[in-house]
Amino acid sequence: EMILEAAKSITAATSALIKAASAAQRELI
Amino acid sequence: MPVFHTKTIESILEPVAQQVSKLVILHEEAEDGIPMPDLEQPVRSVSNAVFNLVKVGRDTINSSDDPILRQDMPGALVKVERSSKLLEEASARLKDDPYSAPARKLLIDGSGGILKATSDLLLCFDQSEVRKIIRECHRVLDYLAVAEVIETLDELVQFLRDLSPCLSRVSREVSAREKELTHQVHSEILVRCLEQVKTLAPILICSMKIYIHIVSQGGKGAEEAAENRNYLAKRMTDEINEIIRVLQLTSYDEEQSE
Repeated sequence: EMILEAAKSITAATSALIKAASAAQRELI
Repeated sequence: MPVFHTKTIESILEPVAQQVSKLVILHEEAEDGIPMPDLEQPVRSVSNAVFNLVKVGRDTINSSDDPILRQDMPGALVKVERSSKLLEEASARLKDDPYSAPARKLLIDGSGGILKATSDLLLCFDQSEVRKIIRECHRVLDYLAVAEVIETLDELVQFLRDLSPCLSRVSREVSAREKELTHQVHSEILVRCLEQVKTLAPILICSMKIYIHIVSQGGKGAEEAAENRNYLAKRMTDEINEIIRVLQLTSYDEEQSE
């Protein structure tokens, strides 16, 4: 259970990072 | 897009898998690019989450009695850490040069690496949980193997005391597993086999009772009764073996075999 929660935190943080990185590119396109 | 073979793994990884794919496309379409924003804070959040996962992962390894998990999980943890370092490097380079193409490549590699390594880790954990269910199935098989040597009612009572809790656990755990699978065919096979086991169990017990009764009366038909009992035990054994086989399958296995 703790592994699943920890994995969820990683994917949430990675999603937030990708959103931040993609935002500027989206504006360009 | 990768295929995730349980609903839990799918719910954790699919949203980020879609975003990684989008990120790759966005950066291909925006080749000339515009300055990348400062990613220090979101990258730090990923690093913190990775740090926590590695800690939880090590605790899981240390407390597990599953040798395969103990062997496979450390590698997945190392891969998650490496991918996290790629993201840190990308962030540092982009701070110096927000137009850096190699840094953007590192960002994509790091994000993809996190996705793949987290997927490996979850699969490793999931397979360990599957092996726990399979151990219960093997206990049932062990009990079914002694059905042939039960000669008295007292032995039958003890046989039932041993088999029933084990069978209940298998039933509960396989039923929960079946609901978790994203592969419809695998799920349906588990349901079918489990139904067969539930139907056959009382019939087997009944056949064992009949055999014991005939033997105690010293009457004819003991051989046929034994054959009937053995046939039922064999059918239950086959169903449990099929459950074990399907529990071990992942969608990936099937794609390979196809």
